[in-house]
Amino acid sequence: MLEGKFEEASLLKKIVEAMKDCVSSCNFNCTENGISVQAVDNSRVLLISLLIEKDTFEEYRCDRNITLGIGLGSFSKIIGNGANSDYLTIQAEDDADTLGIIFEDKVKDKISEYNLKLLDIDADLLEVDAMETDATITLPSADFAKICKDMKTLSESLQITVTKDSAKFQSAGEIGSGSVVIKPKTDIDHPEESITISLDKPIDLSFGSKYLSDIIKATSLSQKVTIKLTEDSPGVFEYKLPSGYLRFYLAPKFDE
Amino acid sequence: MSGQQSLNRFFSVK
Repeated sequence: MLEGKFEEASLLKKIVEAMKDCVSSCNFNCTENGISVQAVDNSRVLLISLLIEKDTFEEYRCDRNITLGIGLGSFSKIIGNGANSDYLTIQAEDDADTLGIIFEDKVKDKISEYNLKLLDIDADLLEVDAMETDATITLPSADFAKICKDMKTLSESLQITVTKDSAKFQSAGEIGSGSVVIKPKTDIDHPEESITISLDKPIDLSFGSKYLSDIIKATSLSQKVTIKLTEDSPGVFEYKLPSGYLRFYLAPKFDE
Repeated sequence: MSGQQSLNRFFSVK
């Protein structure tokens, strides 16, 4: 049996919102250590890797490993019915064909229960474990979201170049071109505003703007995003959870 | 011109 209680429904809402426009359904793999998901979008360009560690939950138990096939659109509709501040418990028997979703209002004496029909999802898993990284950028997630949105107005591609002391985001299209350069910055009073850039090799990569638009839907999950780049490899965009992460692996574009 | 690569080029299926 699986039972996981979130302190606030808002966390699961944000996770599902960040995933549902990229993949319509995916398997949630539940073990005694927590819940993980790997899912790839239909075009096989963007991969989502989610880890919700046991410590994220107020209460968690999973007696036997369970795989829950979940339609994210339907899941989103049901969890949208709870208030952000509600306790949210997910519950499934070992051979369940439904997932129980329970909201508890912390002020009123009110409990709401829903059941989500589970799906049988046959998806292959990709081997993504070992990756070298040539450059790592950590910046405020809201800043990264704004850069992606602004550059998308110009082109369907965003070029990221990283040198020793700066990262440059640029786009060029029919109406013109634009660029944003960021440099490392330490803000002691507001550490969430700090920017770090570490580099082993200079980077020059281009990514599809429409996939970046999907990635930045995770912005509300974390004040920071970490971008790991390696020449001619997928970029990794990581949003940390209180205990765990939501990562996106995005295949780069190639120049002709 | 530029084209979009697939993740399949980089990751093998488990």
